[in-house]
Amino acid sequence: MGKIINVANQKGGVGKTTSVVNIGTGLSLWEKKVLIVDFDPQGNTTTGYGINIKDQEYTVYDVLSNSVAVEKSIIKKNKYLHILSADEDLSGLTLELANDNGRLFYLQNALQPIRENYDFILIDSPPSLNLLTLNSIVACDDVLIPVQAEFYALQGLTQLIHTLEKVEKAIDKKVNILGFLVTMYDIRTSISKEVYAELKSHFNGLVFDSVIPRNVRIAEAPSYGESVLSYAPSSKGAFAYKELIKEIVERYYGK
Amino acid sequence: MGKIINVANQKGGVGKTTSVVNIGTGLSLWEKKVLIVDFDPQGNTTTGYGINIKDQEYTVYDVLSNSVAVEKSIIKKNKYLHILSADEDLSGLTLELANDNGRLFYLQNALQPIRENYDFILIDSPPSLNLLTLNSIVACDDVLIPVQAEFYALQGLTQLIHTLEKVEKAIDKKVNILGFLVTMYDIRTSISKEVYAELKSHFNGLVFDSVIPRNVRIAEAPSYGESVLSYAPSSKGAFAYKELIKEIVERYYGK
Ligand SMILES: Nc1ncnc2c1ncn2[C@@H]1O[C@H](COP(=O)(O)OP(=O)(O)OP(=O)(O)O)[C@@H](O)[C@H]1O
Ligand SMILES: Nc1ncnc2c1ncn2[C@@H]1O[C@H](COP(=O)(O)OP(=O)(O)OP(=O)(O)O)[C@@H](O)[C@H]1O
Ligand SMILES: [Mg+2]
Ligand SMILES: [Mg+2]
Repeated sequence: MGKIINVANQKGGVGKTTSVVNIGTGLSLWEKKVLIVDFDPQGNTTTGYGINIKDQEYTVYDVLSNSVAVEKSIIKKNKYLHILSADEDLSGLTLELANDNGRLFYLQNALQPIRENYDFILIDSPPSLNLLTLNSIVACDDVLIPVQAEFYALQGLTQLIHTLEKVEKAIDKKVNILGFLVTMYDIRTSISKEVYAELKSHFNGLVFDSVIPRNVRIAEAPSYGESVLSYAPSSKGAFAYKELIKEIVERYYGK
Repeated sequence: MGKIINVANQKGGVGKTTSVVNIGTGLSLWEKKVLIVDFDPQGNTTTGYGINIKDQEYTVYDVLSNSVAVEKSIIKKNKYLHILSADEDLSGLTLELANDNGRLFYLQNALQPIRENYDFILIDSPPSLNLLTLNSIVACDDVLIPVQAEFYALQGLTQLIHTLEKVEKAIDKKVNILGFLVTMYDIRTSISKEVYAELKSHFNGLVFDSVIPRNVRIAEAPSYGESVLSYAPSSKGAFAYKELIKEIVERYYGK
């Protein structure tokens, strides 16, 4: 199968890392083989899995910049869940590759040889539309776009769609939007309802039915290096991510 | 006076834009002359002031890239509050200036001639440590760092401090941290208390006494193009930002 899903949105703090960790772990609990790629120099996904970056010999930066074999850099959490970690060195890539004609294809080239070892590869992108995010857009099959249920969230979507279209023209390949995921939805506030309604009216069929509520268990889980599915399995947050995973699996494998 | 404060943190969604809008408007209500510089291609500060970017002839991009006079690009909201807007063109600057030796000084050079017209200039930086944020660090006197009271928030601070130190060496100038501002603090959650305690233990005297609570009025205000101070003056959010502004004014003008 080897489907590569890029979780991206240049708006900051919308739940990209949180979604990669919870969807990735969820799929592995359903016995899908999953590779998580932390592609943000902040390294939040790496920490979210309780990995101490100082213990890692190689990160995704070494794979792309120093041609270290990707197999040597992968951390095997268990049989179904592997992680390619990141640290601040990754931010050096943007300048290093600035004048390289093949700069858009570094991540794609690194993942191609191993993609058939996995059912899903999830990429956590940084909050920007720089060379790193362009690499993750080129490397993926589908883009999953988390949208926080708040005012500023809708504004950036046009820029993101523009960027996807620009990449499509530049590399002559279709970039597919898997869906828009509404996050941090608060049923008590009118702003959440308005943003959701606006998103549905603009992108209708592309909006996931599952909505992720604002839920403190989701925010607490990473401090224990866990996903909310194992940290608080009966919480509203865990339930919502489970429903979302069902939707994602149905999109790929059919009902 | 002409103090330039850069509100920066590469972690996304921590309240940079929200703090620039509410501190900036607050200072102008105290009859300080304020220039707000939106330096994020997302243009959230511009929208937060209800400005329709399509109506603007010039933005900060035109000032830096096409040498349009900064006076021509400034939007005068009222006598005490002026705004230099931004749009997605700004993201082109990073590539355009990549090989320019003076690339770190573009924003500083644009603001120098007008800084004495204002008591405060506030810069809203994007969620990254790219050329735009390096420009805003070089251009400012002080950096104000919003820190969300959540797990991932502390992780990025070391990278940010590293970057400030690197800039100091590169341009041989002291970069001063005005303070760390705790945002979206939720008294009901232990994670907020833990992050606050951790921040105090690391940076003690540099943490503002005022803490901004998570408050729905703060999130609603930008959809009306207002600051929380005018949108919901008796809310907990407005009270907290007023307390913060008192602290900032005391730091600059004395008690
Ligand atoms: N549904 C939710 N309910 C409550 N808190 C959440 C939820 N989703 C994410 N969070 C918290 O909100 C913050 C932002 O989420 P996260 O870091 O995943 O966003 P991001 O888009 O990856 O940010 P960045 O743009 O910096 O990469 C984190 O502290 C996270 O724990
Ligand atoms: N104290 C608060 N209480 C509730 N909501 C808040 C608070 N501060 C900010 N918000 C909301 O949280 C979201 C993120 O805030 P904001 O956009 O200001 O962060 P930012 O750091 O500028 O994000 P970016 O990294 O994308 O530039 C916004 O929807 C904003 O309205
Ligand atoms: Mg993230
Ligand atoms: Mg912002």
